[in-house]
Amino acid sequence: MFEAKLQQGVIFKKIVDAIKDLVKSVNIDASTSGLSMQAMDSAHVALVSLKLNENGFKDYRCDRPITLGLSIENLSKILKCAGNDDTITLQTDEEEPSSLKFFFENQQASKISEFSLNLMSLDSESLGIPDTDYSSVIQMSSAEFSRICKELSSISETVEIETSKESVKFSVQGDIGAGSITVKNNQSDKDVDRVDLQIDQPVKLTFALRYLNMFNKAVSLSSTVSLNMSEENPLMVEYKIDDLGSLRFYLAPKISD
Amino acid sequence: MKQGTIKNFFGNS
Repeated sequence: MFEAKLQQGVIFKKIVDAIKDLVKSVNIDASTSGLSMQAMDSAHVALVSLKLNENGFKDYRCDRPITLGLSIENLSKILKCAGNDDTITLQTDEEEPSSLKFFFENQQASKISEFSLNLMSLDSESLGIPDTDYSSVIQMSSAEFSRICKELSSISETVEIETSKESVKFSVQGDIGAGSITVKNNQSDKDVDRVDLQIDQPVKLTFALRYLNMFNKAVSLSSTVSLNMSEENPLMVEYKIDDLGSLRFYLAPKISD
Repeated sequence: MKQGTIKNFFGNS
């Protein structure tokens, strides 16, 4: 028996919205400790890693580990039928399920929707993501980071991110010209202005803005985002989801020819 | 510069 009930179903809707342009199909692994998912985009440039802890669910039961192979597009179609205030319950009784049941219930418990989504058997290629002590960690407003990426992507396809003890600089060079946006360490009380820099070693890496813009679809999951960088390492962009877990995106940097 | 891939950095587990 597997059953997971989310009090705020809208969070699940937002997660699926955030990853649906990046990955087409995923294996969600359910275990006693919660749900996890890892998937790469078709070009293998970016990787999505989702972890949802059992404690974050209103009800959670998973008697034995199961793998749920899902088409994100089809999952998204079903989740469109859930209201933003609904609870969402995922359920299956089978040991090797061929479908996953969904229950959506509104706050008054006056409307209950039930769907079943056919599952797929997917070859999963799980990569060992090393635990990394990142040499530059930037925590800032997710909306502000999203705005910077969007603005710069009209000038160039790539952005160079360079950290120093005091600031982080986003630089672009394009056909029309060049520019940069520098964000300084700022211990403001207001979330939108606050920028926390933890720089053990400065780094300078270049990334494709197209992917960063896709990651930023997760902006509604968290008011802050953390950018974790080390030389010769993929950028890790993390959105923490309250008590539930985290959605992480990894992006391989541009490398020398 | 060329685009790196995740596999350039993370190995198979």
